[in-house]
This record gives sequence, structure tokens and C-alpha cells, in this order.
Amino acid sequence: TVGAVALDQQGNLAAATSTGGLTGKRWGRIGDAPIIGAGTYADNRACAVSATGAGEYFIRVGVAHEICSRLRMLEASNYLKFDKARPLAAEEEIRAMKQLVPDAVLAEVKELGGDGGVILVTPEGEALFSFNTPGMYRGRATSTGMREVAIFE
Amino acid sequence: GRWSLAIHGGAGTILRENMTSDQEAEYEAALAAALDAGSSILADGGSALDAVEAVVTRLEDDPKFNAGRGAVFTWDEANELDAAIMDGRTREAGAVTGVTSIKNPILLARAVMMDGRHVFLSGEGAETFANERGIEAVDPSYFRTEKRLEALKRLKERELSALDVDHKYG
Repeated sequence: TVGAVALDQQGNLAAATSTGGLTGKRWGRIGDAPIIGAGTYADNRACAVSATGAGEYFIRVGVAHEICSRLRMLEASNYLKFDKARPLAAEEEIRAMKQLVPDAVLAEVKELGGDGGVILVTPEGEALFSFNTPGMYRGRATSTGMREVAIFE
Repeated sequence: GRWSLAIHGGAGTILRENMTSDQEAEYEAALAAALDAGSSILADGGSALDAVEAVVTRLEDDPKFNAGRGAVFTWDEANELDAAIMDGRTREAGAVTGVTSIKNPILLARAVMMDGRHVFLSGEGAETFANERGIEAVDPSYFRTEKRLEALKRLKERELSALDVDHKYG
């Protein structure tokens, strides 16, 4: 499986995923396709996600949409002004929390017995990875000068 | 302007001890080239959709990765391809599954999205739609690689039951 997620200079997000599926699959099986919401999702309000791994488990958890929903709620919980008693989290703290979201969703996949990984970008320009396998072919680049590729943990 | 890009070429039991340094360098070079293709579009002010399409088409064309040319084989020794794309601005989406002759399935997924009437097309119908939209088709043998065929043969030689073969990985 291959995929990409991007934030452009206009502030728009996009996600794309493509795969050959699983060796030896039968019976018209399409559970390992990058179904919208499970393996691929993009929403300017939250993030763009592309996934790779045990497709059926990603469907059951709704991984890509679940990550976007949680990030949207995280943003809302920190920025909604009606809760004046609740102090806004520091920028650093929010950034750390964002990494916890894909980690937590992938942990749910693992709990059910599946494995794999996700890439995501946020409207703020973070490019994040999360995977529960020994390796993941991956790369990221940003306008701040980050440019890296990696395979192993 | 701020831009950002992340890419992947699959995840799994990828162990350093099973890969030569030359192979590792080849994979890293392929990933870097795909990353640069998408980055240059974003740095020039291009759209996120164009950037992710540029990355994915490049990786689909590279037989090292399990998508497009170099895809794994089904039990019946066919290459069946799937792809999906989504626009975060509008939440428009397009996906295809089980196509066997579309050179770059991600282009077909984007055509499905742009058409707007449907989100998910499959098999023969998706290929008919592709022909109507002028999406490039190839002979299915284009996707075939010996490495992937060997992997299927090894799987079959293990004489697994149907249930074993249909284990939940993809």
C-alpha cells in the first residue's frame, strides 16, 4: 500500500491511498481496500489521513475518520470560549496531544488483533506518523525545512 | 505560505536484517523522489490534491511497492487494484476497488470524485467508467512482477486452508 497526505498553502488538506491488497486474497474480497473513513479521510477542520495495514480491522475501528473526529474534538475542547473555567492548553501540550490521537486509535486496532500504520497532516502543518509494526516505509517534508525518509523504527 | 506533506509505502514486518544496504538505499531513494515530487508542487503553491496524486502515481509506477505495477497477486494470480482520494476542503471523495487494467488507480479514484455522482465504484463498472473518462488502461500483465508471483507460490506451497489464507491482513 502507498499513500500521501498534504496541506497546501491555501490551507486545504487532501489524502490519497492506493494498494494491491493482500497476497492470495479470494472471493472478491475488498476489505483491504482503502475505504473512505477507514483507510483514507480528509477534513480541513481536523486532518488528512492515509492508512496501511490490516484493512478489515481499520474498517471495524473506522481509523481514518476516528482520528479526524478525535482531533476535531481536541481542537474544540481547547478553543471553545464558553468554558471560561478551563484554561487553554499550551501550544506544546496540544502538539503532544495530537500525536497521542493516532497512537490511541492504532492501539485499538492492535487490541482487536490488527496492525499497520497511518500518516497524517493537520491544518497547523504537523506531519505525523504512527505505526505498530516493526517498520514502515515513510517520509515527510514541510515548509519549515523538514525533509526525511525512514523505514525502520 | 505554510505547507506540509507525509507519505508512506506500506508497513509491516520490515526487518533491517532481511534487507541489504543496497535495497535499503533503493527504497529510501524511491521514497525521497516521491516526497520531492509532492513537495515541489506544494512549494510552488499547487494544491494538496495535486501533491498527493503526484506522490501516489509515482509510487504506483514503482514495482518496489504494493500498488499499481508490482502489486501482489490474488489467489487466482491476478492483480486487483484499489485506490481512494479525498478533498478536505469539500469532503468530496472517490474510491475504486478490484480494477485490473487501470495503470494508475488513483487517477480513476480522482475521476470518480470529480464526477460527483458516486463515491465508490468496483470492478468491471469502474473500468467502464475509466474508459469513458479516458483514464489510461494497460494490459494486466503490466502489473506483474516475478517477486510477487513467487510470494504467491510460496503461500500456496504451504498448503494452507482457505481460512488460513483469508487471514485478516491487507
